[in-house]
Amino acid sequence: REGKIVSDVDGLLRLFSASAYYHCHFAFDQVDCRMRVQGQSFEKAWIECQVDLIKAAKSHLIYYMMIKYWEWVSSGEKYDLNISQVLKRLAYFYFGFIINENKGDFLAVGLDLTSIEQIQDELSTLMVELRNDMIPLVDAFDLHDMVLMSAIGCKDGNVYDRLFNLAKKAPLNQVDPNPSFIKYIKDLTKSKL
Amino acid sequence: VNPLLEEERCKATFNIEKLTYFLEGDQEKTERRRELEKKFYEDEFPNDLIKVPVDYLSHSEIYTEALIKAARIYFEAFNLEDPREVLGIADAYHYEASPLLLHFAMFIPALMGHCNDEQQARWLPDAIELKIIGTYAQTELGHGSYLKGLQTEAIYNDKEKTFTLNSPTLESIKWWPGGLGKTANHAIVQAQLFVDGVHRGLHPFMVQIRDLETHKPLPGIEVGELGPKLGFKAADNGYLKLSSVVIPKSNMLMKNAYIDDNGRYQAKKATDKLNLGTMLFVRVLIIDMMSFNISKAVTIATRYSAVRKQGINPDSKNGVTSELKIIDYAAQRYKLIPCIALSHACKAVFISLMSAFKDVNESMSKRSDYRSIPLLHAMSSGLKALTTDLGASAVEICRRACGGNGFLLASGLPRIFGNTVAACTYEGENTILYLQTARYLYKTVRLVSNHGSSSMESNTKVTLNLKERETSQSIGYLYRVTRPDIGNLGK
Repeated sequence: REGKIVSDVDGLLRLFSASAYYHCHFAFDQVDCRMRVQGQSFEKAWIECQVDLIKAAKSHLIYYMMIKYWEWVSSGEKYDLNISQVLKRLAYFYFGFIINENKGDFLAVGLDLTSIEQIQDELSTLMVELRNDMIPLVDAFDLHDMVLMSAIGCKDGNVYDRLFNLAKKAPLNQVDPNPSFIKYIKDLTKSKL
Repeated sequence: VNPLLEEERCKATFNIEKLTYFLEGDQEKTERRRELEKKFYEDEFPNDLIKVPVDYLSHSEIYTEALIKAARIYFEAFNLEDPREVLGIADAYHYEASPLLLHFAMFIPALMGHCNDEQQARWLPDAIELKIIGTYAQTELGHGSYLKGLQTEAIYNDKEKTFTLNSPTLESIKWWPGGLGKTANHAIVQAQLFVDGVHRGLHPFMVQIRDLETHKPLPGIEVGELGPKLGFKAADNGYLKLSSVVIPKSNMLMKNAYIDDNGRYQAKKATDKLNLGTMLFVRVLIIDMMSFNISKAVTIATRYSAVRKQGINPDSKNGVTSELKIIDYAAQRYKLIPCIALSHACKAVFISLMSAFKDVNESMSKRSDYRSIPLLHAMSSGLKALTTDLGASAVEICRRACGGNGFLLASGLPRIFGNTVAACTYEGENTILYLQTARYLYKTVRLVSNHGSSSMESNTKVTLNLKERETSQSIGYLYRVTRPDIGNLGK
């Protein structure tokens, strides 16, 4: 296939809308069929079809989220070219990721296996392209160490020092040997049972 | 700074600082946030409270510490030009939530949403100055999302001009409100109203639950804390049992419904839609919180992945074997990159919904136009569910991406997970919320397909006309006669 799939955002959004359309109409038909053919009340049919209805809602919401995500990413074009480039790359990855993780939803609306394989290839390429920007991307969230409260995610990256220092502060480490061990276990270790 | 992280930071293909401004809206906002962080986290708030690492504190100690912080934060807030600025700082600073969270996030908004002007003048200033501390009590021990099933009663006595509130059964005890257990002295209680023996549905009432001097529970009030939870350990979620508690007529929140001077019940027509507006606002805020929580988890996991090494580097040179950073494994990147993107996607959805919410609010207040509320309600409900589901999964992926050290509370990840996964349940359990979205979609498809049976007519209230719906970006595609064409992606 000519051209990359994940960067053809218009095409991908059509694919997401096709999937949402399919699941919404499928759920509708399920409810409708139970009412018309099986004579169930609307309330009964609704309860019986909840799994399909939830699937329909999720498909619709993911489509909506992708539209809004892309609008936001596109707004970066006027702001800064380099930033726009990395945000777009990240968005392409996410579009492809959603399709790869939910293949069935898209195969159901006609996506072919060749396209899925191509998407997987493109994801591998994007993972390489995004590699060097991963730390800068999370640094840009600009989260204060007091907000993260994490020994392993601190800004200075001194993970092992912090973990070891925290371990030393553990209340169990303040008294050694531990009085409970002496009281309950020590005699047991000497017994000949 | 660990040289491994410094090395990573040098690889950036873009200006990190500029991306921060973009994510936050503009440079001014970033600078102001940093100024406040410095004031609250570094200068004014030395961490002298913590005698032992926070993860070793008991439930009571966590609550006590959160109260000390809350008092200091809100005291400082009054020295700021715009006290609202402190709310974001406070949210982040209370890593196990604040006992005052519901006071600011629900009690005050509910006063604004449900009180008439006179009542707002009576309670709002005191609430803002913390002279009264409140919470919002709706859910009961045996009833949650199904509001019609709530059993707490408010019986009007026209002779005395009072309401008598009761929890008639064990399952009707109010259960879950944050701050209710030990902190609040007032609660907005949702109860089934009975006037002259006629049931008038669910209405909000202001109930004082503790003495303002002694802070002891008032007669007829049994109140306490629920017990330890997966997250939000300092939120003192509580229970409340009401036994013949009498409140004056003026304590019914009367913006949308009231009892007139002749003892007759009066209600505005759009009450249900106005109530939706309050819920909608909170759900939109949750989406922003998801973006924030995911950003925290993925920052921790990505930085750790750049420091942690594991396995032999296949590119080792000169016969010297070196270890590979785990960020260099494709499997690790496949876990982390989508989480970064998801945080951005949630932020984008929040911006869009908040803008729609403002438009709808304006339509309601200026033109009494409520037509857009059902669509926005359906979308905000579903998107709260979707983003919290995806958010909880993303945080768990980040936790696992950090191996055994992600299992340590010191990693911060279990705490973020606890606080994130809680959002799948509060403010509407996610399954219920997806079904609310589904109901709107069902009505839309039904309208297009024209498959309706007469029994469905009463269930379908089309609030936007067909043209408006077709042009609405979120549902327009459903108006196609055939499924959208996927072009060359299919056979």
